[in-house]
Amino acid sequence: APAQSGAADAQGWGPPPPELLGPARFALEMYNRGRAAGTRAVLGAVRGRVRRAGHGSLYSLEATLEEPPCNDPTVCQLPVSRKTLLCSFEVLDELGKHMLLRRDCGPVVTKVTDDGNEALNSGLPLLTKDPLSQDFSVKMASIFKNFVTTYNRTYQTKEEAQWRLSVFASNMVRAQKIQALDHGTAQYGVTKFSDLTEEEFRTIYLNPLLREVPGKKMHLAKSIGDP
Amino acid sequence: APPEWDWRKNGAVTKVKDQGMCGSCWAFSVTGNVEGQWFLNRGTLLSLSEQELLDCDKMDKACMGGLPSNAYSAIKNLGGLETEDDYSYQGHMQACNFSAEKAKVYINDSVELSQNEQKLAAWLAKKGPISVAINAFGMQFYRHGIAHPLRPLCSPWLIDHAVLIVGYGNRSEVPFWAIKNSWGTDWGEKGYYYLHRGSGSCGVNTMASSAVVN
Repeated sequence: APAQSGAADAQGWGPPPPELLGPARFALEMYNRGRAAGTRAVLGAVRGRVRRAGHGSLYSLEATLEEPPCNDPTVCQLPVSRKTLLCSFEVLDELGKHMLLRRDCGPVVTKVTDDGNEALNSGLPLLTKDPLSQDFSVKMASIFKNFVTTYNRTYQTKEEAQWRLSVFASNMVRAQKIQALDHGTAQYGVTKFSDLTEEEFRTIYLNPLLREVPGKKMHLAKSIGDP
Repeated sequence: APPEWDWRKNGAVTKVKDQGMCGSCWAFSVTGNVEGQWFLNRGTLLSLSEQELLDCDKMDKACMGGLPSNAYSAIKNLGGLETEDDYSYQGHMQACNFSAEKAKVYINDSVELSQNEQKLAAWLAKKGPISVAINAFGMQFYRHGIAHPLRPLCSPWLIDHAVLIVGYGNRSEVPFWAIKNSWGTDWGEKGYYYLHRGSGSCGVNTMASSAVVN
């Protein structure tokens, strides 16, 4: 079913629109599963859209989660300051029953730097005091700049640049996972599609008809060498 | 089958093309196969039109996707394919502008090929490049090398991308299929994707087909 317009299709960030509240809370519940009280993340801003299909609805959500600070060595090996994560979730709601289909989270920063390069830096945890994540974001920003130069990317607004940087960063993590799970000799990493979400890539470049629709029946070719 | 084969070295493959922001992989896979069949059966390598299929193949859905078996049928019914130059690629669907007089190639039939990868290799070496459809898992970030994703991640049941096998061989004893993609030369190995051969990787053996040119 086409996506509903209106509240469920809210593009701006803000408190969850009523229709997205249920699935957003379910996603947060799944995220916090197994955590003790006081260590659970809190839901921040939510945006997203819903697609109706049959008896169910597929929610594609983007949410910020506030991770609490952690100084208890029994809980976290290194002290972690308060951290904001940018997450994307896909939640299927069928007859009132929720199912989490996908979860991707990565660090973001919520304050803007004053070094004049706001668009690219503000999407990364540059401002956190955590030296590890600072190093991470400096590297990521430089890789992203190379990507923008190599593939001649242009983004209309600062917000889009920020969004694409966060997509790029989470795609780098995805590429590493795919790399780890490939037992051939392939190398995965930055390509010209690295600033697209998985959903955008799938929708624009791939061809779901191939598995959904049986094509015309063809007769079987004779094998080579078959008399 | 010979231990390795590469139709790019035997003149049966045109340059890598770019489908742009359009789900028209099916058209590129089929034109690539017909280009090979026309070269091997009629002796001329022509670059053929995908736009004609986008516009005139009413069984398929242009940028929303399509099936090679439908496309072969459409080519037969239309009366052939024009060249890329005569009917150039736009990357989105337009009104059908095909004219039979301009068709440079025709096909007589199309066949489904075996799912046995050894038989596929033998068929390819003798008969030409093969249209296949695969699960595109990992291809968004593929840079080079022989891909061999874990089977659960690259299920042969979730086929979503049509491409063209142009050769096969071994690299450091790892068997591969050499696959011509349609995402331009600035993706993968100059536009080519190398996928593990012999393990049904990503469903590469599930939808192999070819046109027949008498």
